[in-house]
Amino acid sequence: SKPQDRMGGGGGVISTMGSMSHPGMGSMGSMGGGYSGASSMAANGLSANQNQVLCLIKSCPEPQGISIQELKQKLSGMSISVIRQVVDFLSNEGHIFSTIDEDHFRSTDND
Amino acid sequence: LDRIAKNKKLALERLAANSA
Repeated sequence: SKPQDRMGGGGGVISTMGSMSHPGMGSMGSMGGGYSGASSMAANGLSANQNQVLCLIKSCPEPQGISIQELKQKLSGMSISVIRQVVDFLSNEGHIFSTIDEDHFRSTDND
Repeated sequence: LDRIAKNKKLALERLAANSA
């Protein structure tokens, strides 16, 4: 016979770890893991800047890729040096690669 | 261009290494 006093015992656990819901992050299902919940992070663990750059590179139709200058134009709030850091990171990760020269980049997952 | 193909191959290898 267990006393069923489930209510109130143990003193108010007030934590902020509520919502376990990550509503439809859609698109890339295979990645999973490592989602830490920081607001500047997307599902794939990249920062907002990194995602924007990756997104632009992915959306570029040119066979030689998109240039740093074009990225800079489209991301007017981002400086060249930040963009360079980002493409550097992304190419280290293998998401993108430089094409005709070190100023042009393409994504690995758009053929 | 050969360089593009080569870099792409490298990148794909990196990607594979990273996701492994």
